[in-house]
Amino acid sequence: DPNMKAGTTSEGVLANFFNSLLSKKAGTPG
Amino acid sequence: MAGNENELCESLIIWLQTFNTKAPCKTIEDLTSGVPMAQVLHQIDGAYFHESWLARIKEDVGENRRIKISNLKKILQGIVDYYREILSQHILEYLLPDCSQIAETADPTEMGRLLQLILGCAINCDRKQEHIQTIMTLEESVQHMVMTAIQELMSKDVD
Repeated sequence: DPNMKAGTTSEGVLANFFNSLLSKKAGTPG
Repeated sequence: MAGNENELCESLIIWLQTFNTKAPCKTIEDLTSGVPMAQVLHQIDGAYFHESWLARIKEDVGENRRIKISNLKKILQGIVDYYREILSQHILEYLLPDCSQIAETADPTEMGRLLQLILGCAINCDRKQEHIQTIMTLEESVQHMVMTAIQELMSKDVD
């Protein structure tokens, strides 16, 4: 996931991680 | 490793507190009754963990280990069924927490496993957006531990 690699700061990593989760369809496993 | 597991458990308890449950949810001991977790599951998906499911969780637990274990087992079974029926995921047997150990020793490793599974319900349910946004308001160190817990869950998905 390119979004996961984009954030280099701790804050950026967290934001990218949770934003990528948000972008997954509701009810989609994992 | 034990330090990490304690930290993970503490962070997940902080996350659990965002649900403002009626039952106290400050310490690991508060959670050994299972009551706050059941109330959180009811908030996560009130249609699945409905009022009558919640009513099966005994509230006046005190120090009664037998009732604690019974509550925790009902909660764990509810979670396993939720993963299977709603999320179409199968939880591997070895990932299931030991309810007796949670009730008897408030073991942070086992408690952490249980809370991790509840976290999985929250971030995969229909209202996941709301839950993820709440996680994003937590302190950075807590967010890191929550992220680790989610990544660990994802790495163990089997289907």
